[in-house]
Amino acid sequence: RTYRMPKEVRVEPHKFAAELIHRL
Amino acid sequence: VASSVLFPCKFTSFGCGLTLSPAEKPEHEELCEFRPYSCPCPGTCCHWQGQLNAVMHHLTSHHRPITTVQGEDVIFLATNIHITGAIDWVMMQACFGHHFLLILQKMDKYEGYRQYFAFVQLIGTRNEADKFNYRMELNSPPRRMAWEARVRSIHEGIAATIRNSDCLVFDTDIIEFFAVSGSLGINVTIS
Repeated sequence: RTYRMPKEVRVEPHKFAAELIHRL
Repeated sequence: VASSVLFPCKFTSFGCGLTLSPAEKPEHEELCEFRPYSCPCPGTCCHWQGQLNAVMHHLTSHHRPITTVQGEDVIFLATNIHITGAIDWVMMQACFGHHFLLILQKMDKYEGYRQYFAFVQLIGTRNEADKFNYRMELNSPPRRMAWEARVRSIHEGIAATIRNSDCLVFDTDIIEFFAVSGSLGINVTIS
């Protein structure tokens, strides 16, 4: 049985727009 | 008189053939499969709407590049996890012939208390999304925290998912158990 390590992906942060916060 | 008359769904021009009473109409229109899709990119004020088959083109041509990886298992490594303010981290996972959006959002609830919400959305219809589950796991032996749920469609939006905490939710204290050098690895499996 072979086990494949899942690929690691670096994801950078992104600042929200204020409008979205108000909608939530 | 109006309550005895059937009115067409407001998405008639998009292909919906239903007629409904005034009482049924708002609820149907909220869930109507013919309702145009909104832009699924979180953290933007994009007002784009269109058909499902145009969503991918819109995302790739009008928004910041979103990293896409192939496979059912990935490790979503969110960097700079302690950055202040309302933040999102987004990537795309491609498997089973579909594209899935992996979203992590952080909200500062009050001074010093932050909440994180992580979930998966299918770029597809609700019926297609019903066929998939996802599992998200934070792992730092001996501690482990996991969440399993049905994949949501981008047609359902993200506001209700976050408002109802219908996703992997954790806070400032929990994250300290799992973050390493300011990055948080989330194992994501779609099945």
